[in-house]
Formats: sequence, structure tokens, C-alpha cells
Amino acid sequence: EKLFHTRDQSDVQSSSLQQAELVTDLISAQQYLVKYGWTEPVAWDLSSTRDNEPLKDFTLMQEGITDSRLDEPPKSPSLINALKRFQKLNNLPTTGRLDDATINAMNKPRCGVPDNQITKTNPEKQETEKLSENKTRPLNNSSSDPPKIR
Amino acid sequence: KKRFLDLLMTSDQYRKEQEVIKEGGEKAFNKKLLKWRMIGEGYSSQLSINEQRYVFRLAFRMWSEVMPLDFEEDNTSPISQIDIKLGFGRGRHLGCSQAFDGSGQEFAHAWFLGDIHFDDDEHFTAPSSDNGISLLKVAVHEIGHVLGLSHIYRTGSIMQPNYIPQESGFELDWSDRKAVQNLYGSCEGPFDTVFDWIRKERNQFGELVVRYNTYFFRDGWYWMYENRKNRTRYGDPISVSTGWSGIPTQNIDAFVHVWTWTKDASYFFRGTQFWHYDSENDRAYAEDTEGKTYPRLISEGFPGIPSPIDTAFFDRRTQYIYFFKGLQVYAYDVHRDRVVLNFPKRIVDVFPAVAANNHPKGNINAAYYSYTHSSLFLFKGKEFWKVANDKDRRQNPSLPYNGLLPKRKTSEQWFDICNVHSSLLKL
Repeated sequence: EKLFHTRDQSDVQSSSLQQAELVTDLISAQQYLVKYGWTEPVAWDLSSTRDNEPLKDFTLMQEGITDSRLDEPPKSPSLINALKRFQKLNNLPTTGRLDDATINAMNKPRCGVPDNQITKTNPEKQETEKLSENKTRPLNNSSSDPPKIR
Repeated sequence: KKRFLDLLMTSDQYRKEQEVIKEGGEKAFNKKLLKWRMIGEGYSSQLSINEQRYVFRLAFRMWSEVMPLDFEEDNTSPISQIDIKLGFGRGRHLGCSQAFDGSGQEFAHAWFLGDIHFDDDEHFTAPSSDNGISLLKVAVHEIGHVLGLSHIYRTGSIMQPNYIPQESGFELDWSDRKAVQNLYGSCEGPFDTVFDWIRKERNQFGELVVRYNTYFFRDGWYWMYENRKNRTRYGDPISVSTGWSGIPTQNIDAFVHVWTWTKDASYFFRGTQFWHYDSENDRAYAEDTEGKTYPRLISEGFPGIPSPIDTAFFDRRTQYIYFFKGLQVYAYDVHRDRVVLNFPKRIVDVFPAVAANNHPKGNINAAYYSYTHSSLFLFKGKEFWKVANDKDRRQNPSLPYNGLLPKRKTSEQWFDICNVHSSLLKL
């Protein structure tokens, strides 16, 4: 608890801003995975000027989810695979289960552009890259001053 | 609605004309100058317009510093001619098909070759603030999408999908630079002069130490190159007038550092004149310790040397200044103050080609002795030739003295020396 609040108590008043819905269960997790292209690539560029199309794979949303409780593992192979892909790229244990760590990763603030997209001219999906940490770069030895801040 | 649709179609058509498909299927802009504008009805409700503009200018400049594209704010052309529009909105916003979700989760989105939208329900802040969400970092990320980059799951990449609070002084790292250069190529182009600037300082023990930094000059601006990090200093280029007091503000022909046991003098050359530079005080002498006033005519300071010159360098082995002009090179003896006997000579004779038909011949842009590489380099256009040094000749005794090794692209040795649009030189 803070010792002092602002004089007009604006810091304790509930924000009038709409709060984004968090991922809390299998259904919202699947929505996340579908939205950002983890189940199948999203045609993001094609959607830039059109109205939102309803999610085509609503059956996919229901498939394999008999219970949205977290302790029930997903039964849909596609959902399990999508979860595993997501977990792998986020350096999480690839369990295929919606555990707390995976939920936390999904609830991190992020960019709205899907991670996996279909481009207009290239029907093959444009996959999010995971690059190796060690990129080859030339080595030089020199003597110079440390850089100043921009 | 009809007018809006007409604008959309024109805009889409314009956009199609601007894109090109690369070999690997990636798409990129096919022009060198991109125009951007802040959407009038989409200003942030939390930042002033000037703050927003400053952040976007800086964000565009950060990309421009590492790739051959320039960005210019354009508030006058028809909207259909604007390449990138930026705006803030909440929920359903700006005619966009993708609604924002309120505070948290999604911060922004962007379209390839298109527009950038920021969620106005988020607490974006300017770089001067330690709190909130860095608008600069998010903007740099979204511009990356506009340029054609996807999300990258790599620590340190600006294209990570998740927002990571900005550590102080974030910049585009090596891999991000190469990713965008894979789409747009590396920055190339001739330089006016290249040199290592040496100065003496006292360390914390009072000992005299010698330090140097490497500089590339082109037109009216320059870059400091950090050899250990294979890139230019963050925030460069800077205008010559800002960093080098008292010399011409553009188109420098040469920098020469005469350094012997008895002499230590730095000179800038341009046109028919030269300036003596006071490295200790970091400004050109109006009058030096010998009572000579500057600028002086090259013909007076270096009798027998023509002007203007193409470039020059000081050779510490021979203690001659080599002046290049056209197809010829002049050697000037700094102790005898005269042109060395039997000079001028043809450049191809003094610096013979190692590989047949692989020689700049003449009209050299810059001659640069690098302390980092312990080698002399001759630059012309987008390429350079390294002069074989003692180490090269020990490894390969067949190399001729001062032989020019086969040319290479400058951008493959010194990385990311990129122009920015003139409107971004000062933020």
C-alpha cells in the first residue's frame, strides 16, 4: 500500500479505460492461438481494409474442448501442436498443456500483428523466425573511445 | 463513403506500385524515399502532437541509419500518395478492420507497406519518461512490420512480438540490421574522405595516452565508426559543421595527419585551400603557433602540389604525403618541403595491381590508413582496394610493394554507414 495517494484520488479510482480480456482458459487460449496464427497462418495483409471476418474455424474452437477448465488437457491435436509451437518459441516446456507459464506468456503485452501470416503473393506461410543467438560477424581489434549515448 | 472507397482503391493501387517481390518471396518497398504522416484524427490523447512527431521522427531515423531507405514527413501531398500513416485509436478505430482490445494486451498493429495504429488505451510515453510504455520502441517495431519484417523470437530483437520495457538506449542490433538489409540491401556510396583522428590525452594516472577514432565524411555530414562494434556511432550522421569547427561544412577532399618525431600536424583540404586543425582544442586554427593564418593555398603550403586534389594521406614509413589527382600521385617530403624527385608518377605504377584489370586507375575518392587494420585503403565509388602491407607480403612474398589487392565492397568491411533524410539530420 502506498503511504500517500494523489490529492484528487485519481490514482485509486478505477480507470474508465476498457481493460483487455486476458487469457484464462482453454477457449481464450485457443482464441489467442487462432488470432495470432499459431493454429494456421493468418491472412493479415488481406484483412487490412475489410471488415472483420468471423472466425472460420469456430468448430475448431469447440473441437477437443469438452471442458474449458485448465486442468483438462486439450484433446484437439491441432490445438496441442499449436500450444507446443507457442511454448517452444517462448522457451517454455513444450507440454502441449495450458499451464500457468503458458498463460502468463499469452497475457504479456504484445504487438497485434499475427506471428504467422499468409502473404498475398506467397501462399506459403511466413513463419515467425527463431534465430540462433550466435550470428557470425567479423572480428576486429581496435582502440577507440567508448561510445557516447545517442 | 464513395470518396473514402475511391481513396482506398487509389491508395491500394499506389501501394501495389510501390512494392516489389524479392527473390525469396519477401516483399519490400521499391523506392528509396518513403513519405509518412500522422493521421489528423488519430492523435494520441496522452502525448502532445510535438512529442508524437518527435518520437516518430526518431523512430524513422533509427531505421534509416541502418538501411538505404529515407523517410520524410509529408503533410502536403494527397493522402493517397503517403506511404505510411500513423495514428492512435481505441477499440474500433480509424476505419480499421482490427479493433483494439482496451488497456493491456495489444499495444499496436501495422500493415506491410501500410499504416500503423497505436492503441490509445495504452499509456504511451515519450523517451524522456521512465514510466509507461515507450512509444519509441513500439513505433520502431511497427515500422519494422511496414518494411516487411515479421516477428522474430530472439532476445534483443526489436521484432519480438512481446513488448519488453525499454532499457536505456535501445538500438537496432546486428541481426535486426541484417534482417532489414536482406530486404533492402546495404548502404553504399562514395566517401569524400576517411581518416583516423588521433589525439593525446592523460589517463587517470596522468600518463600520456594516444587515442584514435575513425571518421567517414560524405557531403555535409560525417559518421564516427566504432571498429570494435562494426557499426557507426548511434545517432550518426552528424553535420560536419557541428563536429568540426572552422573547416568547410561539406565536400572535404582530404585529411592528412603528419606525424613524425618532430612534427605532429593535422590538415584538412578542400579545393585550392587547406586548414591546419588543432586537435587538442578540436577546432581549426585561424592562426597557428608559427603565425600562419588559415585557410592557406595548397600551392603555398605544399609547393609543387596541384589543386584541387582528389585525396591524400601521410605515409609514416617514408614520411611523405601522397597527394592523388587524376591518374597521378605526388609524393611530398615534409622535411624538405618539396615534391619528391621523379614525382608525379602514375598511380598504377606506385600502387600496382595484384590482380589483372583490378585497379581503380585514378580519381581516387579517399586514401585511408587504418590503425585498426594496420593497412592503407584506397576508396573509389562503392569499393575499396587494400594496399598490401608487410604482413601480407610476409605471407605472400610474391606481392609487389604497395600492391593493390583485389577490390571489395566498402559495405562489406565497414557496415551500416547510411545517409538519413536531410529533414532528420536535426530532430
